Amino acid sequence: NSSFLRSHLHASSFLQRRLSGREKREMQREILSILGLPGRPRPKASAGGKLPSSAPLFMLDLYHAMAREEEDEEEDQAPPLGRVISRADTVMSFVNMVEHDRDIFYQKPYWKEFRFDLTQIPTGESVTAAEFRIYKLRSFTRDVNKTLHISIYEIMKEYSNRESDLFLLDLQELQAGAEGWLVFDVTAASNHWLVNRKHNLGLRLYVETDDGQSIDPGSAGLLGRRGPRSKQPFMVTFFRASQNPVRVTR
Amino acid sequence: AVKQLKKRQPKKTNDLPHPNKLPGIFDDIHVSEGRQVCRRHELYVSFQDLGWLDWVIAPQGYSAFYCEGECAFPLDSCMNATNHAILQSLVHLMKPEAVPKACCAPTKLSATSVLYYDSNNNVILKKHRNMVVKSCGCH
Repeated sequence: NSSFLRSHLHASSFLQRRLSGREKREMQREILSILGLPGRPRPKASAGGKLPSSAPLFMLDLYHAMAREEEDEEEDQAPPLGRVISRADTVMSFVNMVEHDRDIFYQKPYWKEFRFDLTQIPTGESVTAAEFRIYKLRSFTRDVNKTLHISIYEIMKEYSNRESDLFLLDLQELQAGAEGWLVFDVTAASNHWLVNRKHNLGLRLYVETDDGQSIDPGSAGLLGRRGPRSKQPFMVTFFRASQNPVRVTR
Repeated sequence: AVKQLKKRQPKKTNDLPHPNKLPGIFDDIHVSEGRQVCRRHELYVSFQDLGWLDWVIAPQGYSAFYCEGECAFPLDSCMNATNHAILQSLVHLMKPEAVPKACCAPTKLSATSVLYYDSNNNVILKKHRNMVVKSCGCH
């Protein structure tokens, strides 16, 4: 059928034609605009020449889980993911920018501080949840059956002559011998930081025993910036679009 | 009204037996009198070809489906058309100046996600709802 061939050839030549430089740039601009980006991001390679990997690995797992959920939805199966993840339009992971330790070389109480830059958050979206994730190794220095109380605080105000004002965000109890990722709910802190960005003084983590004795987080097995790249602490924030994005006519 | 013997009707749906949603570079091709009927086309956008794999983590590319073709009466038996589109196509035949043809447009959309680095090495997973055309039809 000549009309069939004509239409088929027309479509094939359209699809196989190479894009000119200008068309390619226009297509790149169009896709960046859909992603809500002003330009192409330029991620910086870290000192070792490789990017930090714990957050990307976690996010890649999340990407695959979301893709599976989308396929399941098409087949009318129940969504396997939690409500927060299923309803999220954007999920962002934040690399730890600063880490301060008050370890065994200082006086008690011991703590670890982390800071995340939330200035690049998407506009027109609201935070539905935020998590701080930190990896814990088995603690070999103490009784593995001993209970540890790990608490995470938002630093509200810092003083030069006295202890900082803190706000308790989340608390977990686990055995010293436990190993794996610990997840703390830091939604309240991320909401404060989004409302007032200069109030972002970071998070502080304490470890205590049942009898209230302070323990150095490092010796309790909690890994910081000096840990392996795949086990470095990071923060994840879930966003939901407050309204449908208005697309500019192009 | 005359009461007729009722036959058990199948569940009412706009999805006809063979919805036009086959994957591939071309979906099912229907050509009627030299005109291409409404169907789904694929235009694959490769992030690799765009040189973006330094910041786009996944996917490697994106199937940008679109709907194109004519909604001319009689509508193809395989076509995913609304009842209104069938009526509109008929009325268009009678009054082509007053009533336009039904439009070839997506009948089903699904979400897609993109995972990428920003300039601060943060990782962003963005879900775009109603982004991928799953099937086309006459509206």
